[in-house]
Amino acid sequence: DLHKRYVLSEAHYEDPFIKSLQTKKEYIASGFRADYVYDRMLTEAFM
Amino acid sequence: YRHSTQYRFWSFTPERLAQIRSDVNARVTTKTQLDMKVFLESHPNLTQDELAAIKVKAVPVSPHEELLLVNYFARMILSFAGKMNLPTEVAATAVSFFRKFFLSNSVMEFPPKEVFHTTLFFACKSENYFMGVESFAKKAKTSADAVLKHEFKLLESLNFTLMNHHPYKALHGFFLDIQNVLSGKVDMKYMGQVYTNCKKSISDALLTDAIYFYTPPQITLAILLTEDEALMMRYMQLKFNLNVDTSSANGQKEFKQEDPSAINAERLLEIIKSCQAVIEEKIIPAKDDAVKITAKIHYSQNPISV
Amino acid sequence: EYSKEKKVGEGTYAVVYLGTKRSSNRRIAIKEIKTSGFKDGLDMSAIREVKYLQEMQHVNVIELVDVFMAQNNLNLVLEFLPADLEMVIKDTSILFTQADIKSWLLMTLRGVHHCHRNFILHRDLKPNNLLLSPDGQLKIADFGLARNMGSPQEFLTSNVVTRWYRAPELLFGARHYTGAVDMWSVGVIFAELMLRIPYLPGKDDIDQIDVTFRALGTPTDKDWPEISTFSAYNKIQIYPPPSREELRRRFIAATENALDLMSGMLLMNPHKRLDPIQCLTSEYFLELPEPTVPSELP
Repeated sequence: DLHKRYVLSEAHYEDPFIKSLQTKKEYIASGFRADYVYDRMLTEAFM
Repeated sequence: YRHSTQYRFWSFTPERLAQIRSDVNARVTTKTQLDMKVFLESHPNLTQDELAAIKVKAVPVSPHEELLLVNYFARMILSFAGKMNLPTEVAATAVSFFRKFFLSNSVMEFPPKEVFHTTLFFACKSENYFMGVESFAKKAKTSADAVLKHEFKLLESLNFTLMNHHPYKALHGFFLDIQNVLSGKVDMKYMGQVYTNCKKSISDALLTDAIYFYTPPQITLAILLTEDEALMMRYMQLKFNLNVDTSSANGQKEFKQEDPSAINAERLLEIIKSCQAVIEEKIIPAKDDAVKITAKIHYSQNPISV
Repeated sequence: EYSKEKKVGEGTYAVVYLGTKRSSNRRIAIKEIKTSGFKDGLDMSAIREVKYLQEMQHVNVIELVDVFMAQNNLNLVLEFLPADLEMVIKDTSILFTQADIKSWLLMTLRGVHHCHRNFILHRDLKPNNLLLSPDGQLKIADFGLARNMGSPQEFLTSNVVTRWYRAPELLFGARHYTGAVDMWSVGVIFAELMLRIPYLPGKDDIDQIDVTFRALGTPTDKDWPEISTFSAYNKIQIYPPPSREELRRRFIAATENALDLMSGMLLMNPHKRLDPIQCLTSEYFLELPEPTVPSELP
């Protein structure tokens, strides 16, 4: 799907839950990526 | 989504879904009537009263009664999963498995009570929330055998399709995209409350047939429309280039499509509104409905007990 | 509809037969899932195989042709794939070129990309799970360890991926990892295709950490923030990362772009490790030699 119906713009997202995970050491060390989470949720919304 | 098994095997028109349910009921009704015939032939000494009682009480349940009973137990799955502290998606998958099971099996063949725990346990496994059958049985106050008894039948009735796309992730996605599209115009605290309310409404929607008629995003937008029409409309206008043409004759808000190449927003709005209507058609059977129907099933499957 | 003609393999939870789909006379493999003896009902590996393969139709992912019950056993009907990449790598009588390597890597990355864009982690990529069809197509198989990419709050198990192909974050016990663990495995497979011997063959989980860091350097908090929070981190040996020269010596036939791509897949910090799209669009696939056409692969 070349034309996704959304623009992933992390700067606009005020997502307290995800943002809190991004600051946790074990999440950072594991390679946790907030943008992967956002991408998945947006894909489920626009599929 | 069109490649998903949820779309390919588990989306129906309302007519088709009604047909499926009545076919299942008809199959078992025929069998029950045949069994009844055999029973009456093998019990020639029944008195007139007994015969009359059997004729009245030992009758197969109707498709609607089946639907009531299935919905009653599906609702119980959600509350039971809550008590077991199972994640939302696991509970949603259990409801999905349970309701799909009774699209190819009748409550007269498989007592919903027996399938109840199997769908919950299988949903835990399918959603990577694995717990041993013994500890599950203990929490559920049943036996491991009872939990596993219909596992194969369940998997087969699911047509071996286990992946569920529930509207919860779509809700999270729209929660993000609304912030982007309406950036600076939404109060985040308020949005948090909207999100929580919508999540609860999604769980209720899983108990309706909307999940067979619409896609998860459509269900989510329908729930958002119910939750906060103004917010939803503003989002639709900006996102899908809907412009509100208030000059129309009958004063009714008409939506004109500006950029036809994008999603057909008018069409989308129609779908969302029809989805909203289906979600609002909640079937909430009372406990004594369930008790009566269960008794009827018992009599129809065991006329001697009448 | 299906015949089981010959038993070709037996694992912990399944027996594999060769057979034929009668209506089309198509050769197929039937994975018969053992069901007795599993106290928790149907085995998780079987559930995963069915759940994820049903959702994917892609030339570089093994096709699940059908599923059926018979004699209370669950049977997965899969496409027939007679060979795998491990066989090819080990069989030194088979000569293969840089173009062949590029072709196998391209097909592997396309398959992994399809899994990841469906938010599915494979979690057991290794040469003998990359099967080869008679027409040369490479297909990712064995989804018994696969799972959906985690929801944010979930804790995933770190005890996944066969040891030699296991990413450093998994070796340290990470619970919130991403598709980067699959990319690491592909990087190690790429190295093995060029060397024709396993690249990071640890003897056990502890040795695996040592072998990995001896070959690629021990990461520090500077290049991998918070790595020192892993409890196992304090007990490891510190090795310098290899110089570019050293890498060239190890992979003498590799081009600069090949080394860049491999190094990108083997970046220690999972945040920075290349994802499938970055790999597929890398210079390596734009430079000569072109990847061998699958039907001409050995």
